[in-house]
Formats: sequence, structure tokens, C-alpha cells
Amino acid sequence: MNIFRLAGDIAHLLAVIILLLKIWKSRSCAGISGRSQLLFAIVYTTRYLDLLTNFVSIYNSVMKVVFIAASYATLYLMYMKFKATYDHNHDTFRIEFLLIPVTALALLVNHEFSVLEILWTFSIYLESVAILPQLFMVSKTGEAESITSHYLFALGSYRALYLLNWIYRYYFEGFFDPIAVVAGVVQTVLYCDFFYLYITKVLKGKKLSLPA
Amino acid sequence: PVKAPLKDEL
Repeated sequence: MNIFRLAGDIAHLLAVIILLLKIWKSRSCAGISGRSQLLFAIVYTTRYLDLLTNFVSIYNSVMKVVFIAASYATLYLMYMKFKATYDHNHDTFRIEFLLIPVTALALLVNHEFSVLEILWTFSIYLESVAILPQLFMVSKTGEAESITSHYLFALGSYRALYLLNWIYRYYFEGFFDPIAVVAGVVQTVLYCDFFYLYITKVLKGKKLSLPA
Repeated sequence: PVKAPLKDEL
């Protein structure tokens, strides 16, 4: 564990908590993409199946359980409890355009052709693009609530911090996983436009709105 | 084949 990975995990945890609290406190999931949340639930489920086969540490197991539970809680709030507030007219990104290529890529480019390894690889590739329906929704409506922006910033920071973690681990531990690194770079790049808007607008107290 | 790296990250 190094400071970058810990900071990344904290940012990730913070993002998940911000989202749950936002929905719970406002009794509304307006502006949140249910499709992205569905993809994240798939990501955590397929990645953390190794909870049953591979023990790393208490920290690791607890975080995995929290991420899985939080993703299903978010889905429950969006698709059941506060279904009436779900803005599905603006949530129209076709997720099969992500799921099909990501599945194909996971079958073709992986470390080892085994079920768990392919599911892990699939989850890494899927995570890198899972935010696209949410970003698409923000661009379609042209704006996002500040709390949604904070969520997106925390979630984007997590993988950016992981990139620093991988640089650190490469130099100090000789650890290198090209699949995770390439997907992590793609994932972080997708947030760049949002990071720019967040820093230039939201941090100056303005609402995140896109030029018409 | 090369063994997959250890999965110790989240």
C-alpha cells in the first residue's frame, strides 16, 4: 500500500458515498445515469468474485464488499425506491455499444484464458468506459448539479491516483500490469474534459453548465 | 504462458 493507492481508494469510497447520500438526502436521482450505475454494478460483481478465492487483507475484502453493496444499493434507490425521479429520457446511451466490444476485447486480450481472469479483465475494460452514459447525460442536458460534479470528480480522481500508484509500484516493487494501466489511462483521459470544467467552473462556485 | 499478476488492488 502506498499513499497514491490509499488516496485513490479513499476518493473512490468518497464518490460512492457522495452519490448515495445525494440520492438519499434529496430523495431524487435526477441527473444520474442509471445505465452507468448498472455498468458499475457489473464491474464490481465481475471483478470482486475473487473475494471467494483470493484473500489479500481485511482492508481489501471490506472495501470490495462495500463497493459491491453500495453499487446495488444505488441501483435499488434508482430503479425501485426513487424510480419516479429517474430521468430516463436523458439517459439514452446504448450500453450494448460498450458491453459487446469490451466482452470481445476481454476474450482476446487477457493474461490467462480462465473464467475468473477473463471476468477480471472484462471488469477492468468495462470500468474504463462505464462513465460514458453519465458523461453523455451531462452533455445532453448541458448541466450537472454541483453534488453530481463532486461525485464525478471524486470518481475520476480515483483512477488518476491509481496511475500514480502504478508508476510508484513499477519503480519500487517491479509491479506492472499492462491491462490495468492501459485501461486506467483510457479511463482517466475520458474525464479530462470534465476535470477542466470542474476546476474552471465548479470550484469557483459556478454551476457546471456546458456552452450551448 | 506468463502468469497473471497478483490481484491485490481494488
